Amino acid sequence: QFVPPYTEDCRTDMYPPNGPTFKGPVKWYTIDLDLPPSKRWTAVISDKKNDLVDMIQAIRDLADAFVPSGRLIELVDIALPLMVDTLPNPFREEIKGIAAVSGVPLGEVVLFNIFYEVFTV
Amino acid sequence: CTSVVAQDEKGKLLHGRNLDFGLFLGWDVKNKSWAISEKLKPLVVNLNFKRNNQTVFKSTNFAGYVGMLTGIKPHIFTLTMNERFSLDGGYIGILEWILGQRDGMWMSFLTRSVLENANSYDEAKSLLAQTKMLAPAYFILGGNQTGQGCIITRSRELSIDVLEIDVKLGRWYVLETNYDHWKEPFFLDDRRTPAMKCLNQTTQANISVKTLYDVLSTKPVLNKLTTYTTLMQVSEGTLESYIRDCPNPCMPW
Repeated sequence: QFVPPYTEDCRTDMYPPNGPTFKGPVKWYTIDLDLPPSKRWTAVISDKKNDLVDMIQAIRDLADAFVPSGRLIELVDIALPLMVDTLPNPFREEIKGIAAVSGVPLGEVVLFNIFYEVFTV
Repeated sequence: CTSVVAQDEKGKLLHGRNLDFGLFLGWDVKNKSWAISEKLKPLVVNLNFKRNNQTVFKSTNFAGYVGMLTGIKPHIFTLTMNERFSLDGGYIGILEWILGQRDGMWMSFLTRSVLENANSYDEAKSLLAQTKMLAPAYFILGGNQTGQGCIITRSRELSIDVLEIDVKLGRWYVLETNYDHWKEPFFLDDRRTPAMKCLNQTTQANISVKTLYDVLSTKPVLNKLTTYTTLMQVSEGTLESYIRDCPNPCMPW
């Protein structure tokens, strides 16, 4: 596994993060577990709504590339909301709250949250 | 992904990880990048989960994702998970779930439950090792006592193996990418060897947040799929995350 320039000698002095491999810091948010689950993510999703919609759109485009008829997304939007009520709480209510605040269809928020299992396909 | 739990010479435990995701989910030819990886980067957030205004745990997440991939229970344990590929995969777990067999846990809901409810390294370890899941995974867990660092290799039903830090054997760190540690990694995706080379070159005497970040910044440990790097120190209760880029030339994975 030594194929320069795709691999390199061990880097040093990269910290504190700087230079072209550092794209930026990460913002902090508080999640208040005393709030009802559906309300916990409001602040985060209000801030990140456009980025979330953007990312979901990229997954839609990908799905449409595989199934141009759009049936795959239709399936997600019809079937996965039926599945959300089988998920355990508090995740079920938190996912519904995220869909409500972001305006992203519930099925697509569910898909985002179970992507790990789906992706193993 | 690459996760490391390392113990320095004073017995302090450090936990670092690169979250690599988006393989084969659309390649942007113009920018030489993975489409989904680039869309995930703006969604990276650090979260402080509080109850009665007290921190319960902290995590790095993609906004909109309620499960956990990277987290710290300050002063108690640190946890990351890496993807494990197996024919007995998540799609079988999903089919069972749809057919009504729902005794397994979705991976990221398990990690969230452990961070929220477990109150010791040993309790976290047994939950992660014994809970039935819908998909296989690697759990990389660090504690707050010397020697408390392990990789739990999980199938859907069982804990296949637990590899622990054992300084007496010279194993002052445990490292996991996305392959069973007792097998050779896929030769076109060997991030384990370069990471081990750099950790061994660093030596236990010099391991720190700074040098751990150097290891996670070395190609191909850093690659086109790397969205963020997280560094955690359980004794200080700190978690710091940085969004990453891998300038060309860079391995696609």
